[in-house]
Amino acid sequence: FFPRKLKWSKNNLTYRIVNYTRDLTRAEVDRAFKKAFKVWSEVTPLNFTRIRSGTADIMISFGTKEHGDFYPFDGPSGLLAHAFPPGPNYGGDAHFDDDETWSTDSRGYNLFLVAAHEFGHSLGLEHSRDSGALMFPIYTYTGNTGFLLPDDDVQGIQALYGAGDRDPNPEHPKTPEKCDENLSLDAITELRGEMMIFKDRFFWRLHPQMVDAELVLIKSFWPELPNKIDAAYENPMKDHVFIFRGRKFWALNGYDIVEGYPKKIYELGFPREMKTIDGAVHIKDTGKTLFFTGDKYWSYDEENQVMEKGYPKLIEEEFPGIGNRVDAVYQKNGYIYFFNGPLQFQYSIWSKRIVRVLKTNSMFWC
Amino acid sequence: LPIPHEDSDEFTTEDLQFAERYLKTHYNLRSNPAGIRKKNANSVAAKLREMQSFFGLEVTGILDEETYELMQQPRCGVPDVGEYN
Repeated sequence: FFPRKLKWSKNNLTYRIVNYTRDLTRAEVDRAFKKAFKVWSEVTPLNFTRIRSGTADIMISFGTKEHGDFYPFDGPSGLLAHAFPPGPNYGGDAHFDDDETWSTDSRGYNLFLVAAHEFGHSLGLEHSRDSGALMFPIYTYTGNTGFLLPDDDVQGIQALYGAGDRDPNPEHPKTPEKCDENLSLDAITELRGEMMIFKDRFFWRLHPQMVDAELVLIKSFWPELPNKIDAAYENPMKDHVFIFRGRKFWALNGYDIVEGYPKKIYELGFPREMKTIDGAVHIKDTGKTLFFTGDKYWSYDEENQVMEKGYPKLIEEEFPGIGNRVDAVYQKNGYIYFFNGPLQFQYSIWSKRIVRVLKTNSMFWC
Repeated sequence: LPIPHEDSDEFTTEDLQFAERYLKTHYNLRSNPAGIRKKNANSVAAKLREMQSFFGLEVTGILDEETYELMQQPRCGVPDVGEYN
């Protein structure tokens, strides 16, 4: 919050779009702002009405450099926008830097996302230190459809105005905590020597030379990838990371999605009726990739690009003791690490047995 | 420039000016009025510490690569509420 918890003393607020950017059509700008207000009105009793003349509570404008409020913008990138906390005159007003390239997708700065953040300030929210929150001060692209206001922002705005009675999506995403006792994971892979540990909308980057894991939104690296991925593995020979979600899978080469993807998992040789893959791990020594789905696993020959004969097999038969399902899996130094809920099992490929049971969050030295 | 970095070879003068501007914009760093200097006070270091703590970086009060990298990312510049009031 701002000092003294500044807020509006009324629930019916007006806004006016004073001018437009040339990057988008007027209709696109109108839609972006309307949608951005809706983010906040859905979780509070606040109502926003657009007016086309006179002074509104929230005056919205595009400007460059010094634009009349003594808080100049700085040209392309850097500062994108700013907004004043609730109050008279400039209070609540939101200004957007027209030296930026604004877009309705991920090609420029997404106007809807920036506007939703700025209107948070207009309503009384300061910056959050939760990197998954809308009110985190650094711009991150979070996808173009189905935006869900993160829980941290909901807690903040409802502390000021209370909850509304029309929230169509009461499930607001929380930012995962790496040291959560009950932490479970979606997928794990290596990427050029780093570990990437996927959970919900995020992944943690764990570099051997970094002391702490960095939490990053999946969309900020790969805008086209879905959230909540099922499985991932690296094929270092091809310098590709493969990402699985539902029946589709993508091949990544650094920041780029390899041409021709996404593909369907049946193209790998799985039965057409198979819906998801729970975990995948590439075994460098054999050149085989193991896919885990339900209580079974498959072996894929990367060199010949065929599923091996004799599969699927029961997980329990080959890897006794790890349970009958796998959330995520990776291989390192002759061991396969299987994750199942809050536990991980360290399995020795050489001695074919579990050598250690650890907490899932021990990945992060918790 | 009052950037408290003893071994600042890695940053150019422009980098240091950029960092100071960033702290002035987002952390209300005030320029020292000419001729007046507080003893034992280094407001740049204090503001850097404030910023590093907010973003969960290692809090050193010294401009390092990680802090500088974060400063370069596109962000919101909510006007300072104290000044606004």
